[in-house]
Amino acid sequence: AEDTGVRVELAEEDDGKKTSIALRLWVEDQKKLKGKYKDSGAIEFTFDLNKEVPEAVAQEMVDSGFFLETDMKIVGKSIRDRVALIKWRRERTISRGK
Amino acid sequence: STTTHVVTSAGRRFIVSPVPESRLKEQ
Repeated sequence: AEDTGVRVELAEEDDGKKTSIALRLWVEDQKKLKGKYKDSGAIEFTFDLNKEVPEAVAQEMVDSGFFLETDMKIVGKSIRDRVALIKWRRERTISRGK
Repeated sequence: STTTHVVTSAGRRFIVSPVPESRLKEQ
């Protein structure tokens, strides 16, 4: 995935079954953000792989004051990339099992 | 503890904690 300066990782091991997973997000390179970023630390949250939209979580982070509106897209994309990777890994595991 | 909890108006909970230094890129 593209280096957005925002890192998103699993906050727990993926058992491949749960649809709601814990993710942790933090800014690795604040120079890649457009707005001035107040270093708040790593933000942990749960994300439903089937129901939720990464951009909506990014919007909530903006509303909570973690990021500026101008960086919402980059945060949303970072979450989206990680979620896509998790889904891809799961599909690969399932197809291997067949 | 330096961990804080933020609950958004949509009911989502964010748990904020310091990033381990080993996980930060050199600036």
